[in-house]
Amino acid sequence: GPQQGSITSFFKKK
Amino acid sequence: MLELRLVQGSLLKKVLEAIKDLVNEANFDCSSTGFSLQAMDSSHVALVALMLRSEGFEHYRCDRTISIGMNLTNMAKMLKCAGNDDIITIKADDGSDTVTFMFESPSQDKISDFEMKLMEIDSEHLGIPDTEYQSSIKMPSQEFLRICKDLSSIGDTVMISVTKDGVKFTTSGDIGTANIVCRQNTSVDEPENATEIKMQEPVSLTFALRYLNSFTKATPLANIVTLSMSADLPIVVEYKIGDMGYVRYYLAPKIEE
Repeated sequence: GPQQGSITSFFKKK
Repeated sequence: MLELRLVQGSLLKKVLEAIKDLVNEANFDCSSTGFSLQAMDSSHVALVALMLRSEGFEHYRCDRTISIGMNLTNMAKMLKCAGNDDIITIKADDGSDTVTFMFESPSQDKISDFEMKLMEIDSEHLGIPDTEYQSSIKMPSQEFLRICKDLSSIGDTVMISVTKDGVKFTTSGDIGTANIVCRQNTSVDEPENATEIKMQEPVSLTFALRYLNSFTKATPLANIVTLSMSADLPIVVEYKIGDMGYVRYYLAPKIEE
C-alpha cells in the first residue's frame, strides 16, 4: 500500500 | 518576566485538549506578537501550529522573546482544574524553572495558583511556505468530526478528493468500502452550517485517519474547520480560535511507492 510521508520531507528546518 | 491574562480561560483549556494527544512536550514561544507553538508528533508525520495573538489577552506582558518548555499532559492536568468561566493568568519570572497558572472565578471569590516545572526541550522550527492551495473546503467542524469517526470504523486511511462537484471522502477496509460526498451548500440559515468549496485545481490525497481523528479534538474551539490541499503537499486542517488566533494541523500524505 501507499507509504506514510514525513512532514520534514515537505517542510525544511529553519 | 511573562504575564498573560486570558479572560476566556476556557480557550486555553480547549487548546490543550486539542494538542496534548498529538504532542507530549513542546516549547511555547512568547513574543510581543503572541503566545505560539510549533511542534511535530513523535513520528514526524504531523505538525501542529498554535497562535494566540497578544491582542486577544486582557493583559499581555512579555519583556523579551522566550521559549518555555512544558509537558503538555501535565499542563492539561493543571488547566483541567480551572473552571470553564475562570480567568487564567500564565506567569513566569526570568530565569525561573517554573511557570504559574492562576485561576480566578468570575466573581473573584476563588483564586487558585498552580506552579508547574518547566522542561528543557530541544526543538527546531520548520519553515512552512506561504502557499496558495489548489483546493480549500470550509465545513462545519462537527461534520468533519463525524466523517472522520465514521470512516475510521471502516478503514485506516481516507482519500480526500476535491472536484467541482464537491469533496469526496473514501475509505476501504476488510469489511468493505465507504464514500461520503459533501457538496457546496451556502444557502443555510447560519454561516457555521455552510459547506464552501473553493477549487483552482482538482486534488486527491490520501491520509491516515488516526491523525485526522486526533485533529478533531480541536472541534470545541470552532464551529467551522478549513481543509486546504494541494497535490503533493501536507493537508492543512485549521480551527480558528475566535479572532485571536488558530490551531493549524499539517499532515503528510500517504505516497504511492
